[in-house]
Amino acid sequence: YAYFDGEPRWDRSSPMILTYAFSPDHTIDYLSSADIRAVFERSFARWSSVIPVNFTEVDDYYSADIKIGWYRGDHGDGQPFDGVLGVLAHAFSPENGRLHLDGAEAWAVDFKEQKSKVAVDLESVATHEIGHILGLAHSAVKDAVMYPSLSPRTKKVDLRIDDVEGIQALYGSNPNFKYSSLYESDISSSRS
Amino acid sequence: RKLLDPSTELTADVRTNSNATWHSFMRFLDAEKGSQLRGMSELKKYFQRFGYLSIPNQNLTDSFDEDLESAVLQYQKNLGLPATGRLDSDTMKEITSPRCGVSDKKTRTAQKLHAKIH
Repeated sequence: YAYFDGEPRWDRSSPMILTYAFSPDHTIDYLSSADIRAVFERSFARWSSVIPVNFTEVDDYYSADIKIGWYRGDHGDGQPFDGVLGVLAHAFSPENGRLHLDGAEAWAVDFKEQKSKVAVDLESVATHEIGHILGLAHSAVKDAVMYPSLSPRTKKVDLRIDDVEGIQALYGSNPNFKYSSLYESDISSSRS
Repeated sequence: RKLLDPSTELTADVRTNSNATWHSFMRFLDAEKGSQLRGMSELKKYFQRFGYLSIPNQNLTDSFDEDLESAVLQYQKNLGLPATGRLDSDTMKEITSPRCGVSDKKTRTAQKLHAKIH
């Protein structure tokens, strides 16, 4: 795992609660709002299960800590999107909170419904970008959620030991977290 | 008879994983320091974008120079690929894959502490 320069992290009183909201203007219309919300709820919950940080969705986009939206091309943050595939999404380090997804991608919540060959799993990308929002940079571990690339029609949502060790070094461990909840292969490779 | 390009097999493999822009980089497969290939400056822009090259745009040439070799090596190291310094098939497959737009630059890999019992 790796961090951004200076190892920035959210600095709030414990128990830490971060709010998130979806842009009312920059969204996609072919996935239902309920599906999108469910995907992000699960993605945030994965990180929440390993660190003492809770995430709550709020309606007020402008006051939320984490602002989520879909954008196309140049959208004013100096990091233009490039159409189908290429760059899928980006997010900013703490405590910026912006999480942007490329509106040109064929986002999928279920590959049985989204038949496109270039469909991209929303939950995998959301989980990865939340890692950036929290302060993790890209990992060299191919199986880690924080590895930078993701093939179309591929799902990679489970945090691996590299992700967990990285984020827990920043925020500490969730008292209810158990290593046994991770992949057995991860645990054995870590032991070795 | 049309001759097959040496990159054909790999090209087919990554076709569904790459977009048009990055897919065109497949023509640089197996290039190494000293190679001179038209359009190499576009690949340099890719490395520039993701934090591996800091050469100004106007100075980007089509030659596989020392700076590019060092960028390729750093890229391979950062992404857990074999460090060959060449645009080998593993490296090209990764370069043409869709990815997160966050730069790989300005990251610090955590060093694990090693304790000794005295």
